[in-house]
Amino acid sequence: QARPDAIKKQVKVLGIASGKGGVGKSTVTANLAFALTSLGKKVGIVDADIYGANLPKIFDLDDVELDGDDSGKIYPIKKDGIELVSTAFLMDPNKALMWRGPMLGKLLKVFFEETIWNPDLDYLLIDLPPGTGDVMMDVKNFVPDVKLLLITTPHPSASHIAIKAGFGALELKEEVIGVIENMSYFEVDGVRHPIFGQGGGKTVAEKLGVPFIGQIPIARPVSGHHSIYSQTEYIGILYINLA
Amino acid sequence: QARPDAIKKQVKVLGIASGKGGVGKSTVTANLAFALTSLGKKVGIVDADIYGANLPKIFDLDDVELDGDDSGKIYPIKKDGIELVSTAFLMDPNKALMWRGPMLGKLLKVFFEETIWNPDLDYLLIDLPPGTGDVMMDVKNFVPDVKLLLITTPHPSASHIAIKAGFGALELKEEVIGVIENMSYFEVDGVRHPIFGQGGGKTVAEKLGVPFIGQIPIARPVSGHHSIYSQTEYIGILYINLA
Ligand SMILES: Nc1ncnc2c1ncn2[C@@H]1O[C@H](COP(=O)(O)OP(=O)(O)O)[C@@H](O)[C@H]1O
Ligand SMILES: Nc1ncnc2c1ncn2[C@@H]1O[C@H](COP(=O)(O)OP(=O)(O)O)[C@@H](O)[C@H]1O
Repeated sequence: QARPDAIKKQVKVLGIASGKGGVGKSTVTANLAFALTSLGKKVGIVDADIYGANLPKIFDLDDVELDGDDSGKIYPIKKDGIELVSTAFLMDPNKALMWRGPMLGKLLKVFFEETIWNPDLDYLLIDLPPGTGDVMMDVKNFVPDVKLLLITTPHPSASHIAIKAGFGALELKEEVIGVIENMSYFEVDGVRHPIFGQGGGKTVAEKLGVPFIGQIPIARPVSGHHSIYSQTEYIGILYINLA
Repeated sequence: QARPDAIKKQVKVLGIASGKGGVGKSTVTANLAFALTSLGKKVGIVDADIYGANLPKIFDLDDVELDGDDSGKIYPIKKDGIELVSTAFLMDPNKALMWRGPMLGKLLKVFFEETIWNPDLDYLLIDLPPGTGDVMMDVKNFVPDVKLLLITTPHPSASHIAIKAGFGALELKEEVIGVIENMSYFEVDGVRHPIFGQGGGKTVAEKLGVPFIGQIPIARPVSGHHSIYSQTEYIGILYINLA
């Protein structure tokens, strides 16, 4: 089964998944996009975290109006060199709160088939909702060869549920290429404080039999941003695993 | 409209709500329960966070079997002096991932009408799913006078969505008695590091026109627990607001 025309064959499509909310999945998605851009790659993001659409806030986008062409296709918003579409740009997310199945499918159809992505895109990142639900399943219908990065924190309450999400993805025959442990420690004066515990990332990777890709510390944002951090760890992750 | 018989008139029912996952809603629920217990109150918890049922892990409860009486009613699990029911005790939560409307309603019926709560219960805390969805709406059908505590972190990406959840609750005519800001800072050697930003709690309280109840810092767990912290801030919150 082929991809939609809107997403050319060479585009690497990466879904960013998690077991529960709040592990930093959207933040990691944005930071990976920044890191890829700094390596010269062209990046698009689909904010498919429909009820918790968070990426517009991360990119400081309020009151955005989408443009489209005459055929009803839409242009993504371009910010900091990255292309982005989000439910939040299409409608009042409060209305989305009651959506199920068929409506979600319609949304994904807009994102994947009716969005005019840069034809030279290298990467399309998909910020998935936490857990394994309709969206994770539907994404495979549009991009059968989607690869997933699973985000967890070190804490057992997050890793516990990340393992379930990982198995859910594997059951859907979606490839989980690795686990990233986020908010692994907070470093002050050379001392690393494991605020949210330790070991969650490695545990998830071992239980799922997938690579443990790396740790990202709790970081202070770079100036001018509230959610973009020093790119060192993210670039490291990309060099090792995705480039 | 009256409450179900299983929940006596004198029980104070508190829903713990949030805009997005990961702000510490379940952790705050557990810690408030511990604080109430230390003040001599009898406390029950309904873990209604159906897809993200996290409280069993917080209470270190794995492989739990529920007992019931001959009429098919169930006894809550008692741990650390607190009574707890959770979807996770009734079924494989992975099966719950595909549930909607009517099935959720059945679950709540079990929790509110078919659970044999301690007749001397002082407080029943309800760990709600993040956001405003079916569960928040349905809870009002069982406990019309439920009062909500709204949890956020200092960060705009959390407060932004907490405000929406708050307005959603107010539209359902559910009373939001106040906002708690969790993970407000991490204190090392007397220095308070605002790891997740500042101001989120106050912003939510102001926008909703409800009291800002207090801040809870990022804390290290007390020995023997991974999610229960020093009770000072929680007890302070209860004395000021709920006792
Ligand atoms: N590495 C990090 N360092 C500091 N704060 C972080 C980090 N990753 C995430 N955060 C913060 O944690 C919170 C949750 O992140 P978010 O991306 O919204 O999670 P999710 O998408 O999993 O719900 C946000 O306030 C975000 O700014
Ligand atoms: N005050 C706190 N100090 C330190 N860690 C906390 C605090 N509150 C929550 N946590 C941790 O933050 C993570 C998210 O908390 P959780 O209660 O699961 O959030 P939610 O129920 O909102 O999804 C967990 O790893 C939890 O242990």
